[in-house]
Amino acid sequence: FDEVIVDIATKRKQYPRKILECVIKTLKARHE
Amino acid sequence: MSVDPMTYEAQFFGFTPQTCMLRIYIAFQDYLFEVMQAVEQVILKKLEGIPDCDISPVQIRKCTEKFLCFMKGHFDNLFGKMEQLFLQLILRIPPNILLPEDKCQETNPYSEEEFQLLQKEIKELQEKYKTELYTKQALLAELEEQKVVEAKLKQTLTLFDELENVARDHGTSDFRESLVSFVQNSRKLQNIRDSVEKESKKLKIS
Amino acid sequence: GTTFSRVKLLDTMVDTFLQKLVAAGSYQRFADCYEHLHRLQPETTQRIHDKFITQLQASIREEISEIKEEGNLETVLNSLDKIVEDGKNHKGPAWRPSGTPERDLCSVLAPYFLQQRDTLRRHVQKQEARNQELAEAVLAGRRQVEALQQQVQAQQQAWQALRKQRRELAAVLMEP
Repeated sequence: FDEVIVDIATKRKQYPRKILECVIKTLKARHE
Repeated sequence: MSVDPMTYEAQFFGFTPQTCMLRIYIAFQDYLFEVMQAVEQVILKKLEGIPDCDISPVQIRKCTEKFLCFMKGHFDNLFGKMEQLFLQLILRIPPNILLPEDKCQETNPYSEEEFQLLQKEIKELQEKYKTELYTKQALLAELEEQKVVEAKLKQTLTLFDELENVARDHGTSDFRESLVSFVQNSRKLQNIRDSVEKESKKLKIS
Repeated sequence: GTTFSRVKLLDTMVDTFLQKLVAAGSYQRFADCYEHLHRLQPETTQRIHDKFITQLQASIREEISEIKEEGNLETVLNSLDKIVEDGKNHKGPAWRPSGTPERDLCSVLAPYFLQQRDTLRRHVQKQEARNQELAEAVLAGRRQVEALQQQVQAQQQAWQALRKQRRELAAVLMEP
């Protein structure tokens, strides 16, 4: 249970930024 | 009692506060046991050094267990209180506090519906932009076409102008009019010729 | 609402915990448990008890330092103090993850999509204005072509009339 919590929390912390990086790259590529 | 998984705290600390407290509890408890064990070892050594000592190791073990049991009780009670304070005051994100990585949730909250609308609008704008680009190409293509047509037409007009100029170069101001007057004059000439011929016939006859 | 240093509070709590634990494990209590030894050698018992207390405190303090070291706890707690300080004027409960990542992501991505939308809007407006100019130029060009066509037509007709008259002339001249 504890590991699951830490895993989820870590993803919540890191994934938005990672997803954002991909989205920004996609938007830039689409823009170009 | 529902367990508060404290996921938001775990997001900040990288561990769950409960695990942290468990880690501290186990460490403290281990030390308590270790020190008690060391105390017992020291006492047994001391007793070995006392001649005719009637205290047996079993008795000492009983004393150790009694003292440890007492200490453990207090230890758990005190640790429980400390843990509560830790979880309330130290390893806790106050409810009114947002972590930096979540700032955007407050600066520009966006619901799923709004987000879908936004994406729909972007799609429409992209289509519109494409249409405008096609329009631009069509307009530019027509402008190119117009240039060609205009050049052709001007070329034709130039041709006509050159014709005029040719005529003018040969003494006639306006070529067309001169041709018209030429036709009229030649028609007069024909009439004169006809009348001359008629007269000469009359003369022959008489 | 009062701001405090979490690191200091942690140290205070551990100190308090130790004080109370030591108080619970008083010499009196120790002597009661080890009464035979206490009766036989009270000084030794006292020394052993003192050693017990000192060792226990040292071990626990060392453990806390290790944990602070391991989890970089001081820096983390100080940064939490800062975050709390910065957000202390925020009344009411702050946002928390909804448990549906897609939903939570919307606010993260929205600024960038809004930026894209504004850029697209600008491009569309610029292109529309540009196309407006082009359309006017095309209309003017059409008018120009039409005028030229009329000119050519007029010239053509005049020359055709001329050609007709020339034919007449030829006919007249050719007459016997």
